[in-house]
Amino acid sequence: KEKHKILHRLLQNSTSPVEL
Amino acid sequence: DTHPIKTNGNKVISQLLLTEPAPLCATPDNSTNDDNLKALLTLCDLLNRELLVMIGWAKHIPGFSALSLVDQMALLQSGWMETLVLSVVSQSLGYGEELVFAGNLRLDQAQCRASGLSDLYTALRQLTTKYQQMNLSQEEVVTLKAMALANSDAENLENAEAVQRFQDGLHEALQEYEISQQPVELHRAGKLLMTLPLLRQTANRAVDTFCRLHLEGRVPMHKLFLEMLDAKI
Repeated sequence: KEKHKILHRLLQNSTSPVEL
Repeated sequence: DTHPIKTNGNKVISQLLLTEPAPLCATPDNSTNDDNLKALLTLCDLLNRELLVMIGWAKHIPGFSALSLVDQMALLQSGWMETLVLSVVSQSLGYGEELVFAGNLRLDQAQCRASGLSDLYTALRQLTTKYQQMNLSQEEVVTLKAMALANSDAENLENAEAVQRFQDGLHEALQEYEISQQPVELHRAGKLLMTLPLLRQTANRAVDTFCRLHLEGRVPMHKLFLEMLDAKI
């Protein structure tokens, strides 16, 4: 999970993804 | 959302049509005068943004958000390239020999070859030709995209039964849609499912291509794109 932290964070966010 | 929505009575497919993201535009990279490198840089930037949009889109596929976070991640990590490939292929339908990555990023065979994308061009053209011959509808495109994600054969699922139910829901929607079409084309749903092996093969070629580009070090890739590539190797 640590390795795939951007995906993890994007899926947890209910709002639109902002981080590229 | 400016897409025209055709009502076909199928709730799942109507929802998929509604949540289908509007096509993105490429942002031409002006950091180089080398046209071939410029095409690659522009493409990698576009695909990274496509990925971001896709993750947002996945959350709206009926049944996806009911899965555990671990299983959502697993499906996306194994199926993302198939979904991206289907987006490019569906945009390229009806465009002859060009690959349409965006309305303002269309590459023909010569441009792909010059940019080191020959293998990708050949693979994507084979799939595009197949879907062109089948005269794929927009309903079928969106359902296949969702199915590619649901059917991505992710390993280490937390709840395989829940993923199976997710797949079943999409399969049922496709069958219901095909039965509602006039004239009914016998075996249409089966024919569509039989294109999935070629989709998987094409996506694997695409992963190989982008891994090679990354290893060559000519094209800097965005963090999310690298993270997803890393999950495939």
